[in-house]
Amino acid sequence: SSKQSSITSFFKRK
Amino acid sequence: MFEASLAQSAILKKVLDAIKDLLNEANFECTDDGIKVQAMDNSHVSLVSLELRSDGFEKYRCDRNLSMGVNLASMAKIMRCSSNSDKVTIKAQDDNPDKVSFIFESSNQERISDYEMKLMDIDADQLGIPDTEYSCVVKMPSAEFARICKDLNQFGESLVISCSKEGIKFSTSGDLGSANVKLAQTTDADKDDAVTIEMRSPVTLTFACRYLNHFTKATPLSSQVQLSMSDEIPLLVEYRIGDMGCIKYYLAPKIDD
Repeated sequence: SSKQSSITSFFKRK
Repeated sequence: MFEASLAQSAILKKVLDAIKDLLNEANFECTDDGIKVQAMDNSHVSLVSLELRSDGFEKYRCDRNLSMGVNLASMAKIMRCSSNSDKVTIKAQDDNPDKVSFIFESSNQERISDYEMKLMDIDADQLGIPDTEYSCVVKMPSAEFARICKDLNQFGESLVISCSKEGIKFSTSGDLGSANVKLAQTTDADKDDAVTIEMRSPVTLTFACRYLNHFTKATPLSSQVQLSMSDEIPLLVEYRIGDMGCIKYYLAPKIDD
């Protein structure tokens, strides 16, 4: 099965 | 003083309808260049980046940079009080305002209404979105994309998008069974119902349908939608807003365990 990743693991907080 | 006018309220109504179900609140960053909004949905799976450039407004004045914390459901309620053909003016004092006014003027000047909305303090982080050379960029009719996301969501929660030079394929499966929609690249690239694919290398990605069905709320804004994909990074779904801006939705992929 596939797990939902989070957008914050791709776009870093400024 | 911040003051921005649009000749037609319709475009702003569509913008609010495009984000109000995905986001609860967001900071509207107003500068000389225009209005920018960037916010994640509550589950931090998707990110919306909206830009309305100042030169697309009938009148635009922003004496000092201004950030307005907006409850989007409230703003959508106010926008729904306007008629599509009304002129809309947004006004706020620029020294840390706690409210913003919306003035709607009917085209025959016989009806002027104004609504004042309280602003909120929203301490949301801004995220850095890296510039990306995508492996596949697909342009297709926005109504077609909305139809596929809606239809296939009945068969499964996840949508597999695979793109090659032949075309783009949307697949799903679930208890009911499975479904596939394949779109071939069209020959006549400049028609509105064209499907065009710029491919550097083939990709296959899996996404949660429910977020895609939030993104397609932006369909009334543009007859075309652009999907940008590379393996293992967020999908970018982009709708142009007339010639004044665009709304970009980023969706984190589902990764096989």
